[in-house]
Amino acid sequence: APRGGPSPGSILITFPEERTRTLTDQQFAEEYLLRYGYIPAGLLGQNHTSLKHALKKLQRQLALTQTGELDSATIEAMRAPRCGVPDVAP
Amino acid sequence: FQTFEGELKWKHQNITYRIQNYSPDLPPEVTDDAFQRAFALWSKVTPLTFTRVSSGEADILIQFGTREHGDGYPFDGKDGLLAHAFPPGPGIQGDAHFDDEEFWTLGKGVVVKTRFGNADGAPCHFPFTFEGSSYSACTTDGRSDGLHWCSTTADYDKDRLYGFCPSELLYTLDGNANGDPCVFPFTFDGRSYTACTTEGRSDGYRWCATTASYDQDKLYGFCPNRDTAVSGGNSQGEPCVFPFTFLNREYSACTSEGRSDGRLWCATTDDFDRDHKWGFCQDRGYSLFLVAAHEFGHALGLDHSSVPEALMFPMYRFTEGPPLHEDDVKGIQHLYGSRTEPDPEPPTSSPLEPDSTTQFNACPSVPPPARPTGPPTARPSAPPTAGPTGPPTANPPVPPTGPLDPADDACGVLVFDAIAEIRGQLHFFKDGRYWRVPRDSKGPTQGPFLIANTWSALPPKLDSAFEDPLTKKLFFFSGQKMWVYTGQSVVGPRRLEKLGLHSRVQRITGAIQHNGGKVLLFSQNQYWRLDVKKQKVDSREPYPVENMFPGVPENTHDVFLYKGDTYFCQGIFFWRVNKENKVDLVGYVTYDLLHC
Repeated sequence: APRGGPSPGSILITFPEERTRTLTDQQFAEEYLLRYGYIPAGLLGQNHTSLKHALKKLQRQLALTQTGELDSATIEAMRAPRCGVPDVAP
Repeated sequence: FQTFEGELKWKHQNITYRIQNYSPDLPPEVTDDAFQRAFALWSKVTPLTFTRVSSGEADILIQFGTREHGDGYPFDGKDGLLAHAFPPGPGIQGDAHFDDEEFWTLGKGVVVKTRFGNADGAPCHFPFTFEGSSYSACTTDGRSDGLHWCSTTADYDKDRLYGFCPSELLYTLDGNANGDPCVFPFTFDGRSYTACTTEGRSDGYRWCATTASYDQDKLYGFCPNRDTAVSGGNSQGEPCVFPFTFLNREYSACTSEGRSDGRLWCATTDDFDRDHKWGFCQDRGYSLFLVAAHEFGHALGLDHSSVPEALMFPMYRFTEGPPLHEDDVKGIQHLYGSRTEPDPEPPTSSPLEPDSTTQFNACPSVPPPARPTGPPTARPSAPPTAGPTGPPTANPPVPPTGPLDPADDACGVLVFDAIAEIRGQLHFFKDGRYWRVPRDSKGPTQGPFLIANTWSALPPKLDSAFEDPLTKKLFFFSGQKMWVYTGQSVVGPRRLEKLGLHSRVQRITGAIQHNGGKVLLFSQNQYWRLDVKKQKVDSREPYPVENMFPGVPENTHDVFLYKGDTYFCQGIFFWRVNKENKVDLVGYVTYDLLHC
């Protein structure tokens, strides 16, 4: 939203893309991995190994270097516009 | 490539699809064309054919929606998730959904296709010069009726080619008013509205009534987005208002002032400081053609590919080249095999997308794409007689010098009131006017003529008409009344009840001459047999249309006989039933009967 209105705090605007922008990279990535089928809901946030494994799977699918880390290339790819069909079937 | 688990695929090759609604971002004909071309990508490399149906069941149902739209897989607002589709199967399987909070284009910015004017529906050319000034958006300058127009070439002053921009004053989308334009002010729930509104809806779509009172008439449509409509913010779909005030400064164009991310925005009222109404200005948008082609891949049984250049890769990538990658072709041919018949014929209409490299042959089983057409009433402005008749002019306006008045153009009529074969010529009636097409279909359409000049007793709005082949009497129907003309003498109006029809019959939607002096009178899904000589129906109880004419859609609004075949009209299409009582053609009224 345009910032710096006539008086600070007087502009109360919420807009759709803000929600995902305010998530941390980690939160955003977990939500993404869950939504597109890379990580089952039960395993979300449980251990580092499952997240690393899910990230590797995602990186393989998106033709990225398979680091298993949440690097900038991976975050950038996850923020790109895409189809909503899960990449990994449940 | 990947297929879905269990290798889901269609068991038949003649796939049907139905477009349930339209995005306000694009003119319907551009959307139709994008979907048709997207299907054609797949039909070109497989034995599959794709046929569009306008009602009833279809294998692939196409829908625009926002957020939670009924399937449990909500969209997420602008950007991010663009669309999704379900693998082949019954019910929701095979359906494709598009997030209508995206800005849908052909991938290269707003598509402003014109209507009326003298440029044959060509897109706006931005920027263009008018009276020495440069314009990057549609404008009302030079007009006194408030309608937005643009030049379709770079220099209006030189070429004088123009058209009218999408506006709720010209037409509406979907709804139940046949695309009629908005009527302002209109009353809804006791309140008066002077602009499109989202009141009364939870999905954010902007709508209007097409009569002065929604409360009374319940007629409505959705408002097409103006070329300056915003995305996101808190005013989705509303147009920028220029100039607007922000921090006491005046802005006449989109600005990134006040933002740290450089994105352009505008206010949707004239004072942001007061109203805080705003949205993002348009960007290049997402190509509906490319996204649809991807989603249709899912609807046919392809899962996501891991080849970044493939169409079935999950990420959006704009390309002007041929979208299908070898990986996509291998995938779809793995499911359905390759095309063994010759390629379909090229489309007969001019492509809507500028780059020829993205054009693909049209499927022969799909009717030709509709040409740009005008609103049914062709009276965009509020006063009933003030249509957009003249070219944009410098102030003060000069009289129009030749461009076609939209009300004169039969090709601009979406849905005719009535069509009938009279004296061997097909007659098309609309709002007090009519046009004639010679029986041999040679020569131009004649008209418009005023109904009142030829048949002075008739009202401007007719429902149906027919000519009795024996007596040459002409029968006209409007509402619950009918008139019979013998030469210049007229009998009527008479009430339909005089024919033996029940008083609940609201109107006669069609009439066809049948055997032995009988005429079949239609009222939506039922018909009666009329003895023309006695002018009485043989039974007060109607017969169901589907029993006698299987295969025609429900709720046709016009039925007529032409060259011995029966035509059932619904929207811009007709279904032709031949003498063997089989549907042998589905076509466009304007295209195939009027030869537009």
